[in-house]
Amino acid sequence: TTTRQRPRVLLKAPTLAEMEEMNISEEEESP
Amino acid sequence: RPVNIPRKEKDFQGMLEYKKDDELKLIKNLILELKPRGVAVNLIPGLPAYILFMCVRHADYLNDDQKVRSLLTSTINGIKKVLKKRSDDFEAVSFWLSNTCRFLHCLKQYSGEEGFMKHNTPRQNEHCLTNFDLAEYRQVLSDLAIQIYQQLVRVLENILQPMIVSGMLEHETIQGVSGVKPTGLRKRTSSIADEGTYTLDSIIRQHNTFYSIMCQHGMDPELMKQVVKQMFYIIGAVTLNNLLLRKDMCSWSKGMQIRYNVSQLEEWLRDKNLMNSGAKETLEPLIQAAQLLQVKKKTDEDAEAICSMCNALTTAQIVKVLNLYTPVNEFEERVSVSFIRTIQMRLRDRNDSPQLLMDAKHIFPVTFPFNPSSLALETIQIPSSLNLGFLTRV
Repeated sequence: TTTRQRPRVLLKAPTLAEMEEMNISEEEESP
Repeated sequence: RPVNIPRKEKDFQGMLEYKKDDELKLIKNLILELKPRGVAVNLIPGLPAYILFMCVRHADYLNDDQKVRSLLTSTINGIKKVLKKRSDDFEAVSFWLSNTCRFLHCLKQYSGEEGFMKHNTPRQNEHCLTNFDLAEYRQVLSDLAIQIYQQLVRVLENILQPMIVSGMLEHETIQGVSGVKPTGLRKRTSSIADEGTYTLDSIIRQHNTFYSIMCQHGMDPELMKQVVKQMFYIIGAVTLNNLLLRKDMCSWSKGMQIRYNVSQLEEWLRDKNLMNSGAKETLEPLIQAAQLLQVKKKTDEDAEAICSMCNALTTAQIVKVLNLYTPVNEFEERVSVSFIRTIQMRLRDRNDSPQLLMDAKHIFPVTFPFNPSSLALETIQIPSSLNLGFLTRV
C-alpha cells in the first residue's frame, strides 16, 4: 500500500440540485 | 508522415489527456450521443465510466482543479440530460445507472483512502489520485445514482404494469381448476380472448429481458438484486391489491393459480441465482392471501390456523378476502359471518394498520455497496466507434 505523500485538496462540490440550477441558467443564457 | 510506434501497455499510466476545449465533445460523444443498443453493446461493461475517470485522473495529475470540477459537473449534467431525453428507455437508464455506479466505485477505489484500497494491485495503487480529494463529488454522484435508480424502477413499473393483473390473476394456465369445464366451445372462446393478453410467460420473458440488459451493462450484482426485489414487490402488491378489489379473483382455484404463478417466479429467481435478493419475501402477503383462499374456513381451529399463518397480511386484508371469498362449485361454501367475527376477535390485539391496499408505488431505499474492479486502467483501449480520437492515452 502506498502512503499519501501530501494531503490532497478537498474540492468543494455543489449539490446535485445546485448543479442543475447552474446548468439551467447556462442553457438559458445560450442563444 | 508520422509513424505510429505502438507502445507497450506497461508504458501507459492509465490516464487520458484531453484539451479543455474538447470537454464538450467528450460529453457529447461519450454520453449524449452514445447508443447503448448500438455501439455500446460491444464495449467492455463500464467503459464510459473508466474513460471519464481516466480523464479525471489526467486533470488531477495536472493539478488543474478547474478542469477536474468542470469535467465532473459536465459529466453529471450530461448523464442527467441523456436520461431526461430517454426517460422511459430501460436500456438507457440501466446503462447509465451501471456506469454512474462504476464511476463512483472508481472515485473510491483510486481515492487513496485505505478503506477502499484493500483489493487493489500495487499497480492500481500507483493510479490513485494525487492532488484532489473528490469525496464531495462522490456524494453528488451517489445522489445522482439514487435518482437514476428511482427512474429505472418507474420505467420497469410502467412496462410491467399492464402485464401483472392479466398474467398473475386472470390468465389460467392450470387447466380445469377454475370449476368451469374446458368444453370445446369454452376453449375456442378463450383462445380468441388469449390473443393479445398477457400471461405469466409474458412476465417471465420480460424479467429475462430486464435481467440480460442489466447483465450486459455490467450492473453491480448487489444492485441488480435490489432491482429484482423491487420488481417482485411491484408484482406482489399490484396482484394483491387487485385480488382485494375483485370478488371473481377470490376463489379456491384462483388461490391455486396464484400459488403456481408464484412458484414459477421463484423458479426464475433460483435459475438466476437470486434467491438471496429478498425478492421472494416481498411476495409473502400475496402467498398468504392465496393460501387463505385455499384453507378451510369453518371451525375455531381453522380460525386459529389462519391467524397464525397470515402474519404478513393486515386484519383488514384478511377480513376482506374472507368476505369476498366466492365458491365456484358445489364442494365449496361461503365463509360464515360468525367465522369472520371469530377471526376479527382473535386479531383485535394485533394493532396493525387499518390499511387495505398495499402501497404499490413504494420504493425500497437503495444502496450501492463498494465494488472495486480488477481491470487495469493502463490496458484500456478506446474503440474507434466511440469517436474519441481527440483523447490521448498517457
